[in-house]
Amino acid sequence: TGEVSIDNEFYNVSVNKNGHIVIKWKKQNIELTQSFHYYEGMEGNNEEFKNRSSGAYIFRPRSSSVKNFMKPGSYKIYKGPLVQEIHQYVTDWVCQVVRIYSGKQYVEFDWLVGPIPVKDKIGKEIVTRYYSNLNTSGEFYTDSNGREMLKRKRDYRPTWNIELEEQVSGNYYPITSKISLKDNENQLKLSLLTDRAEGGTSMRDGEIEMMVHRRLLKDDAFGVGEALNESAFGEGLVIRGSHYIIGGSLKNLDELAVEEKTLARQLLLRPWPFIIPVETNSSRPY
Amino acid sequence: EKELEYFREAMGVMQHHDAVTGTEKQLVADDYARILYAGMQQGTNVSFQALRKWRSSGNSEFASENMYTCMQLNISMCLYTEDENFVLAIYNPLSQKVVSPIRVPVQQGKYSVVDLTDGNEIASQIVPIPESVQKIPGRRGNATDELVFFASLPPLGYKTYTVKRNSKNINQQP
Repeated sequence: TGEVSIDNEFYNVSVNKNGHIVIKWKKQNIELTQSFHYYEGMEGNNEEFKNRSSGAYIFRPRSSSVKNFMKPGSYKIYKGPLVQEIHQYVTDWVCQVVRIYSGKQYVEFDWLVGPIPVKDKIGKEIVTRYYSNLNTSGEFYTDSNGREMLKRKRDYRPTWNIELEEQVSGNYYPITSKISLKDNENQLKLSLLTDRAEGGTSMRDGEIEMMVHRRLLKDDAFGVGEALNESAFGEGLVIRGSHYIIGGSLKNLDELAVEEKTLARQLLLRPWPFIIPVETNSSRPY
Repeated sequence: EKELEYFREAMGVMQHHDAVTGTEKQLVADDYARILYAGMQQGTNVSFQALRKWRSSGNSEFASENMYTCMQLNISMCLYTEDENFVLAIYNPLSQKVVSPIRVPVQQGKYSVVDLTDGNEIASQIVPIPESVQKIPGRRGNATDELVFFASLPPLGYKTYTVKRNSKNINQQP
C-alpha cells in the first residue's frame, strides 16, 4: 500500500500522473515512457485510391494522429522476492501487467486488449508507444523473419526518392520478433522483442510504436471479401500478448548482444511444462 | 512417426500466405485453428511418450502415469494445476542451460515447490491473475492466482518439481 514503483537491480518502473508507465535504467542514462493509443480505421468505397478502407491487407488510418485514452486509469502494485508487477487498467478493454523479475535484464509488458468497442461504427487499431530519450536520427532497425536486422529510415526508401502521402502506414514495417533503436552519439541501444509477428514503426526519434490489435468494419477489397472483424463468444476478440524491453550501452555491445540473443532464444523456445496429477491419498513417492 | 505426420501436415498448410499474414476468411481461420490444434495434440502425445520413457528408465512405476499439457496457459487457465498437489515436468528445448520463470495458474493459497533432483524446497511466489484476464469470454476454471518460480533446466533435458498447497485463503494485498 502506498507503493508507486517497482524495481530490481536494473530498472525502476513507475506510473506517472497521466497513467503512463515510466522506466528508468539504473546503470545507463535511458528513460522510457509507455502508453496505449489507437487509430481510427479509414472507411471508403474502395473505388478510388483515396477511398480505400483499412482492412486485413492494408493499414490505413483515417488520420495520422493517434487518439488517446482520456482518463489515466488505475493500477495496483504487487511485490515479492521473485517478481514485482504493476497491474494497470487503462480502460475497460485495455490493461496490462508490467513485470520485472529479480536478476533478469528485461522488462515484460503483458498486455490485454479487447473486445474493441465498435458501437460507434468506427473500426479501431490499437497501438502501444514506447518513447525514449534516445537520439535516433530517424533511423530504426527491424528484423526480417527472425534473421538479419535491416536498417529503416523514416520517410525513405533505399532505391528511389519517395514522398509519402500517408506517413503512418508508409513507415510501418513487419516486426517478426525484434525492433531496435540506436543512439550512436550517446552509445545507447534499446530493443523490443515480441512474442508474435506484429506491425511497428518509429514515428518520432527515440520512439517505438507497435500495433497490437485491430478491429475494422469494412473489407479493403484486396481479396479476402470480409471485414477484419473477428468475434468470439458473441463479442470482439480479446488479445493477450507480451513485449520485452531490453537496452543498454553500446560500449558493452558484446554483453548486450548476448543478453538480447539469449532472451530471443528463450522466448522462441520456451520451456514446455507437463502436468502429472498426484492423488492426494497416494502413498507412492513422487 | 504417424503422429508427427499430423504436425507436419498442419505446418505445411500454415505456410500458405493467407495463414502467415492472417488474410484468410474467418471460416478458413477457424479451420486452420482446428488443424493446428489436432497437430499439437498429436505432437504432445509424442512428447508424453518420450518423457515417460525417460522417467521410467530409473523406475518402471512411472511408466503408466498420466500426463497433461495446458494449451490455455496464454489466458492463465489450466484445470490440472488447480489441484492441491501436482507434479510439473518441465522440458527445456534449448541446447543450453536456462533459468526461466515458470508461471502456473492456481487457486488461492500458500504453496511449496520442491525440486525433485535434490528434494530441496525452492523460492516461489503467488501473484494474482488480473481481473480482466479472469473475465476473458470463454475462460473457465477457478484459478485466481499464478504460482511463480524459477526453474533451472538442463540443456535438451527436463526437471520435475512437486507443487503442494499448504494452506488456503491467503489474500494478496496490493
